[in-house]
Amino acid sequence: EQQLITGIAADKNEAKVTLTRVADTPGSVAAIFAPLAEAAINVDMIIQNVGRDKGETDVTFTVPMADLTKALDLLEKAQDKVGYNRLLHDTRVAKISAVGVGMRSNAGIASTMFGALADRGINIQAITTSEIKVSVLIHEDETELAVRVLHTAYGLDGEG
Amino acid sequence: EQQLITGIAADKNEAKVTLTRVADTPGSVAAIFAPLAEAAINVDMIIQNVGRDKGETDVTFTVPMADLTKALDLLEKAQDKVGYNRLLHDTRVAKISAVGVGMRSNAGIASTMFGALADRGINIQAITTSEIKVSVLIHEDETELAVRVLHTAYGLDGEG
Ligand SMILES: C[C@@H](O)[C@H](N)C(=O)O
Ligand SMILES: C[C@@H](O)[C@H](N)C(=O)O
Repeated sequence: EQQLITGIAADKNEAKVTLTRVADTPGSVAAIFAPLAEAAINVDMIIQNVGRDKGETDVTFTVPMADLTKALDLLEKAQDKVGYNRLLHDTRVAKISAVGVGMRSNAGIASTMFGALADRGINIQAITTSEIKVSVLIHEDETELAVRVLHTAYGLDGEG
Repeated sequence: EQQLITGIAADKNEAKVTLTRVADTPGSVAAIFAPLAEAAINVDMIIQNVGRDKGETDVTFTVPMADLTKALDLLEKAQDKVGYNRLLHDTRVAKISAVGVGMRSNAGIASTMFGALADRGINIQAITTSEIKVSVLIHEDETELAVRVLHTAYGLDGEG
């Protein structure tokens, strides 16, 4: 398991944007990302979970700090077209990623990351994964601690 | 934009599992994925969005069909330890991914995908992204249509 992870990446330069209570019907996320694409805004993580019974769900994404104001402005203007309840944002987040190969075959990679962060009381705000990466959003003040404990947990610093 | 996408992948062999109202405190997701890791269950997408004010949030992940029963059984047994409200699952989903390079710099990739699916009335159940990929969960009956419209939308079939 440990040899699957090649590195831990941290990025404090991203801001988190969340639109709450977006209609869970075709076209909603298209209406959110079309103005952002037209303005050539860099979008990194996009997270949407399955909606509950109310027919709506939240959508979160991250942008570089430099693009935040523009993104918020565009989405405020698009509120009627998109249909959301609140537009929230938070600049005090960090994206922490465990990067490796063959992640898909192993819940252990994710479990190691979540366990190591939990042991130090670091709260996970959001999660997204791909075959090569598990990424979480945490509070930016915990970045250094998170990177350190994950290096140890995955045996990247020789102490694992 | 179109040259950034190299392919469209579809996987109907995954089942979606959602735990609702998980406590948004350190340790919750560690308690969910530890038993799955111990049982060597393959977990693919993991999606958790930012919790709303109630201090809880839903967690969704996908597993191969073959692992579903085992995963549900483990999580039912862990309900007290994890602390969740309902354990939901759905086998009639498909994961559709637009794969390419340099995604991070471009909301356009996501916007193209969401727009193409919306135009055909395909509802997006969940979203997760990485630098090389945008993945969505849709109803499995729409798989072939989704793959076809996305090939066209990204110019992969020469018609784009
Ligand atoms: C919530 C959002 O993803 C919606 N289901 C859509 O397809 O646009
Ligand atoms: C919801 C879950 O991610 C929780 N915040 C945790 O850190 O485990």
